[in-house]
Parts: sequence; C-alpha cells; structure tokens
Amino acid sequence: LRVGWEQLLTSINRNINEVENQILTRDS
Amino acid sequence: MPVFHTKTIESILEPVASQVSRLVILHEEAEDGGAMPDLEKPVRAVSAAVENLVRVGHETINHSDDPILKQDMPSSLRRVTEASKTLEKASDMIKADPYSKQARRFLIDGARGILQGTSSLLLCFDESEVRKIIRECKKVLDYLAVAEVIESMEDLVQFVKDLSPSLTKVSHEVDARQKELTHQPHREILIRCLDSVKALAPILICSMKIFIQILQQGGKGIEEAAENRNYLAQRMSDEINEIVRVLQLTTYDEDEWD
Repeated sequence: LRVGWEQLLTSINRNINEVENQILTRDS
Repeated sequence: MPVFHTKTIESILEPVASQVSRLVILHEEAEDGGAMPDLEKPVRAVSAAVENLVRVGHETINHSDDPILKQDMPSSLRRVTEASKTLEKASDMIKADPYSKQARRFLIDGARGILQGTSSLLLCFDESEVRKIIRECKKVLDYLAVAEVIESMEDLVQFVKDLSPSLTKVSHEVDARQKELTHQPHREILIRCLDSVKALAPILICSMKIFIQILQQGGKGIEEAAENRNYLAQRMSDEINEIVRVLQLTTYDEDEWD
C-alpha cells in the first residue's frame, strides 16, 4: 500500500508538472 | 475505445487514472484495518506542484484573449486546489491515526479530485487550441464566400494571395490535429476532408479563371462557368464545415457514431 500511494503521489506530482509545462509551452 | 481524445491528454492522465483505480480497488478490498503509511512527504510535493500550477494557470487566464478559456479555467484550478487540500488533510489525519477510515476516504477523494481537475484543465486548453484552428477555418470560409464576385484577373490574383496562406495554415493545423487524436473515425474524416480541400482548391481557381476569360470574351457559356465555379466553392465550403464539426467532437460524443 505504501509503495502504491507513494507511486501515485509521485505520478500525480509529475502529472501536475506536465500540465504546468503544457501551459507554459502554449503561452510561449 | 480510448477514454481521452488526444494523445497528449492520454499520455499525461492515463497513468494516473489507472493508478487511482488500482488504489481504489485496493482500499475497497482491504477493509482489513491495516495501518496507513506516512505520506507527508509525497503529499507535500503534490501541494507544492499544485501551488505552482495554480499560479501559472492564473497568469495564463490574465494574459489570454480567449473569453471561454477565461471563463472555464478558474473552476478547474479551484478543483485542483481543493483536492490538494483534501490530500493534506488526509495526510495529517493519517499521522494522528494511521487506522483512520475517514483519512483513507480523503486520500482517494483527493487523488480523484486532482485527476479530475487536471483533466478539466487540459480539456480547457485543448478546446482553446481547437477554437484557434476553427477561427482559421472560418477565414477560409469567408474567402470562399467572395469567389462569386471575382470578375477580373487582378481580383483573382488578390483572391489567391489572400486564400493561400489561410489554406496552408488550415492544412498544417488540421493535419497536426488529426495526428493528435486517439479516435480513428474522427482522424479519417479529417484526413478525407483535408484531401478534398487540397484537391478542390486548384480546380476552383481554374474555374474562376475560366469564368473571367469567358466574361472578357463576350460571355458565351458564362452561366455554366459560374455554375461550375459556385459548385466548387460550395464543395470546398462543405468540406471545411465538416472539418469544423469534427474538430469539435470528442470521443465523449460517441452517441453520434452508434
């Protein structure tokens, strides 16, 4: 369970950064 | 059938979506009362990322000239922020009581909320990108509408000069868009329509030239020439309108294809 949640949260973190990059790329 | 209608959205959200589902199942099955691990560190990382995203999102809203994006995006950002707070609350509760059932529920709600929020944020962007392509398509439609009033070679040259850049832009953008789509039938329609537009464009110009030549040579057969030109302009407009329609479809509009 620990591994599962840590993986998910890491992946969510990456996912949010990815969306942020999308926004920045689009703006530039 | 794919859940997300573009490859970019799919590549970003799909891994998180499947992991959330896996963990939801794990929690539903594991009503064993086992202790939850301390998730403070990864939750804090998520919160920091959400804060950045929200800041960048608001900057985008302020700088955007797209009124629909300005209207739709704040609620997605609010959703992500609330979800991040729910995750923080869950993490605090787990620290105090690793057996808390409410904390488990908050964890799942928070993870789902972030997925939904980022998903709606990406859709918001995607729709805005589609609106840009549609604006270009509408320009082409406006040019095609004046094909009927062109009666001199000078005007025809200007017509071609105006139409060509827009048509090239539409062609590139629609081609790039079809490559992005995950839904094959939509891709195929876009490719087909684009091919037709590309094939019809030089024929239309030719028909306009013939019309002008006949007009200058006394006008015999002018009606047929006008009819032919109008038919070609109309066919091109129909194809562009079909592109506009399909660009706005997502796989969620699947009923239409049933």
